[in-house]
Amino acid sequence: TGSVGTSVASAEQDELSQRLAKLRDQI
Amino acid sequence: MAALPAQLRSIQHHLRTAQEHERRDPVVAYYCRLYAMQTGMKLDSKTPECRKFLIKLMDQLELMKKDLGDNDSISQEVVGNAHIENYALKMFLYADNEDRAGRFHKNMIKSFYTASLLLDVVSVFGELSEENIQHRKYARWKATYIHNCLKNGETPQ
Repeated sequence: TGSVGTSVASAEQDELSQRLAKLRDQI
Repeated sequence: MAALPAQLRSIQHHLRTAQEHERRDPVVAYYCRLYAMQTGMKLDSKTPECRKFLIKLMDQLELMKKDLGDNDSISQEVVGNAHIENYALKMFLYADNEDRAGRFHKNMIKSFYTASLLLDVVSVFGELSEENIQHRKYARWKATYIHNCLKNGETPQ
């Protein structure tokens, strides 16, 4: 469904944000 | 790298600058890609084509950080900030000297333009100073102006 698709998209987005923060030693 | 999705077109010049500096100055290449990554995530990180592109870009950045980890400009952002700012200023001063000497050519146009792109990149370290904002505006305007003059066979003033 659309909501499953949205959840997958935001999880991947969070993953990118976390990887970016890690790259910049912010976590 | 995969083809750049249309939504991320505004980072294409920063990515090209990264590519051009891959061997010449990997620190410049790394921070150009970091800027492209941050900006790209703000532009569109939801559509599948952009996500795919940004994930590949992130893979590349992580690999670069691993390879360049010993470099202080990578491990300490404050050192990286100075490196990028100095490099941008060096480009700007070269182009400005050529301009003031009345020597107008492709290389100086590119130096003005690259200086303006690198001043965009400096924004990954925090808000740009007023001086940097003015330099960026001037460099971008000069690059466009001189490019147009040469294209039209006119002498820049």
